[in-house]
Amino acid sequence: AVRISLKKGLSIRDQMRAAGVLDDFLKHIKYDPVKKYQPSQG
Amino acid sequence: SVVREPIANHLDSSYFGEISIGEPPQKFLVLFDTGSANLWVPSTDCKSPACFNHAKFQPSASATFTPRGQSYNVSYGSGSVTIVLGSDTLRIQSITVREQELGLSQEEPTQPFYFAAFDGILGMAFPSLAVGGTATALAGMLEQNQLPEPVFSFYFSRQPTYDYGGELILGGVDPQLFQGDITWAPVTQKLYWQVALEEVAIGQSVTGWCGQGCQAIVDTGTFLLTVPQEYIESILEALGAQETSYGYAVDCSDTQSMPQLTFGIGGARLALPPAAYVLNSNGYCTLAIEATYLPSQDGQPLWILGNVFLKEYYTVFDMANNRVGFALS
Repeated sequence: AVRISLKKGLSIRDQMRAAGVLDDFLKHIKYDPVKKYQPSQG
Repeated sequence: SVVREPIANHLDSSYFGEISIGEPPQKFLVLFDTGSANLWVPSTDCKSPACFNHAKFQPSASATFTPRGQSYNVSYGSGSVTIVLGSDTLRIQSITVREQELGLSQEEPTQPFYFAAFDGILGMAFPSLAVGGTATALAGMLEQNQLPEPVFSFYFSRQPTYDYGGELILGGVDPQLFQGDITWAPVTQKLYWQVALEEVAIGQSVTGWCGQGCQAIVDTGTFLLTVPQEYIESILEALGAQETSYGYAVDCSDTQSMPQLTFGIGGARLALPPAAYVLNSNGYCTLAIEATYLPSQDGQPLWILGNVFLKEYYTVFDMANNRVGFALS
């Protein structure tokens, strides 16, 4: 088997917060983690 | 076709590893994501800011690249990434997949990807989820006999550092990385690595929320533990959390005495201690929990077991028997 070491970077959320753009970004999307799983739409 | 995959879902993801594509190999850092099924990386054609600070694939520099031409719009909720399909040699250490289909982003307007520590995504969900019906990297590995066993497993460190957040093992299981037996649960819907959640308990009391059944998606591309919105208030109350602009805040000094959360999966009870679900950021403690608003496709409450859960449980994805295994890591 092949072992891939995973790095753990700062999350995008932390990076955007540090850049001061997170709140504004999240205001503009209706954030729901489940949207990721919506079936493909044709 | 368009797959709704909100960029926000990757807002918290930050575990990534190295792959290479093409001949000579061009290297990329990718998120290994069991919650999606496409392999895609930025390309030199992409002029969006999000591509500026990421590695970009140069098709003309690869002797083995074949353009496929089709273009797809992979929607990320707040924006969309336009990818053009092609195929080339994919390498992950000693694994080589020839003519692996992949997406090359042409335009990546979504702001968060500008901040991502990774360049692209290697999806590890089922082929039926892949935009454009492209063959997944895992299917390519199986077809080209690149894996000794048709399984892969994830270990996420409880004390991650930049250089070591955990391990992905392609083609096997490492007994060094877990203790006790593996509890297996069958996949209930072959799109995602989705299993039945039989019950949820807070401390000693069983909540009864899954009396009519619940579903849980095991997703390495989601950081938090996500809870159906109808239960979030009850959980916050049971855990003594307050909603703030930074999330669900708790008193750090209470962490030790907070109840464990227990998930009934595959006939076993998988406990999540407060040390696992409370994030302490410079003395400010929040719950590593967030709400979901949409049910699973069969209408049952849908939970997402993200990295927060996967740090406690070494997880095995069995592609031959379509089942997920959990063992205390």
